[in-house]
Amino acid sequence: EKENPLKVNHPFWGTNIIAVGSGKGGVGKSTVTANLAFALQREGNKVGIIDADIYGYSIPRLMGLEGGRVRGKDGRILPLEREGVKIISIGSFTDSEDKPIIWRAPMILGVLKQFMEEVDWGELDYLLIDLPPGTGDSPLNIMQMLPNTNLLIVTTPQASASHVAGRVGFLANEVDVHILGVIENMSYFQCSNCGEKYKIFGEGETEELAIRLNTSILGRIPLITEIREKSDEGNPTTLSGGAGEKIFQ
Amino acid sequence: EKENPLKVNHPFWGTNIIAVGSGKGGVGKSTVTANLAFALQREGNKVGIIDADIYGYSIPRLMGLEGGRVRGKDGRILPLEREGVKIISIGSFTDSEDKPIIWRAPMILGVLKQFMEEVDWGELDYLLIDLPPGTGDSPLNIMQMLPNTNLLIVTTPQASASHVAGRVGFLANEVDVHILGVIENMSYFQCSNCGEKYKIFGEGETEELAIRLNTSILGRIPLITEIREKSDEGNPTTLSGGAGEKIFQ
Ligand SMILES: Nc1ncnc2c1ncn2[C@@H]1O[C@H](COP(=O)(O)OP(=O)(O)O)[C@@H](O)[C@H]1O
Ligand SMILES: Nc1ncnc2c1ncn2[C@@H]1O[C@H](COP(=O)(O)OP(=O)(O)O)[C@@H](O)[C@H]1O
Ligand SMILES: [Zn+2]
Repeated sequence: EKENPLKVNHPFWGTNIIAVGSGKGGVGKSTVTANLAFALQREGNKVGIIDADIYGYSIPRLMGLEGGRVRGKDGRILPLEREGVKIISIGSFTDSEDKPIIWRAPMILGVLKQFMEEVDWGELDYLLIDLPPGTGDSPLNIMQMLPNTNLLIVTTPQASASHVAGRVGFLANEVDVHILGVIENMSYFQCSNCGEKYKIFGEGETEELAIRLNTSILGRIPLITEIREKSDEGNPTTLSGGAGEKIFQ
Repeated sequence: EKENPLKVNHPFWGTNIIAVGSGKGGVGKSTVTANLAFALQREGNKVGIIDADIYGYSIPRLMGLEGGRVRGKDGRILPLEREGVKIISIGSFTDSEDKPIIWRAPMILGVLKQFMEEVDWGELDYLLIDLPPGTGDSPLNIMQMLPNTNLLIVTTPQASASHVAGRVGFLANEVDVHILGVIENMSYFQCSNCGEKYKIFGEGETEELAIRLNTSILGRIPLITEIREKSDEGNPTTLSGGAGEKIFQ
């Protein structure tokens, strides 16, 4: 009998499982995942992250664990760690960021199944799953692998982003995954010299998205240069107490 | 014998074929494709666009052809048109933007083969192909379907974008697709109130990308609210003579 990659023998009883999705890439999904993980950890929770974006993995770099290599112990995979947050990503298995990964969909599900079954997570209060972009079968399958998975949607203010994010929400509804809410990122930019605010990417679409999906907007994050700077350094904002910290709490 | 979707019987002899790719989503790849098409058309060229981003199609909306439905005539598919630029997109076949498309990879290649073989393009000077995001086999296969395809890479200043864009460049090198160059988008934001410039997404990474891929930076586009506004209206900047027009020329 062929193994069904969607049937996972997992250790996450009592863990809050939150898949973070966006549909469209480049909206800040991974940045929100990394910052949310640290914000939850600072409140005293044990947190893990599965980087399920196999083709566009970015969690290791965001967490400052870019060069880290995964090791095994007694047949189990040891996750990498930063300030107590545990992460597993295909990026920690490959030898260089420049080499494209070309895997077929079934292999990807097999790898994710291993991330869920064979990694030595210990007890977790929260497991965040950074979903791949797109609205095809990949995010849909991943949301169904673990029981009681919730979905957190990240979008930016423009219609082109919220429409694609909406498709992920529709997918979640079809497989009875509960939608926690929507986070709007890059909401506006404020000039630090004169205080003028600019809604570069527009406004009003996220409200419509939340209504369409019968959910609520959990927060709005402005476009802040420091958030990008800290991410590039591998030091998510919440970790270094920067301007973004208050936002992510 | 199973049909090989990568063997396409096409009518594009003498046409310049430019695939536009980015690896990471949300960097402005489709915006650049739509604006480039109009800039080329304004110089007197006949231009067509294939929206190969099946899961995240956005060309119809960008071109103001969102509600347009594709029709057939004598067994051929008639492309939609805006100011003389012809487009074909899966978005013009589906009934609603909110419904996710869940197709397996072979079906997608079959659809793209039809876009190349059965659409009544007439004579074209340029065919632009808006590639799907990602660095998996999908953009790789599409770049190989038509002979003499060139690749134009769109990226934003941050390392996380240029690293993923680099993977698409490596794929192109592996299958002898010529890289035309790199366009850096969202290079900076300038406050229209006091003139202060902000490099929100950083700088310097695109230069390194161009060196790694042995190619050059063809242009830089700042973050301009009007580019997004016009895109949302379905009126690419070059069409309406806005601030972006000079940039895209
Ligand atoms: N609120 C923000 N302000 C400034 N830069 C941001 C913000 N959110 C994300 N970014 C930057 O935008 C880029 C895209 O974010 P990323 O998390 O990689 O997006 P995704 O995971 O959706 O592809 C990154 O360079 C990141 O640093
Ligand atoms: N230079 C720019 N200035 C302002 N907004 C931009 C710019 N380039 C792209 N955008 C906006 O950013 C969003 C993402 O662009 P899009 O072309 O959809 O990206 P991609 O095709 O790479 O996913 C769109 O809302 C678009 O209007
Ligand atoms: Zn100012």
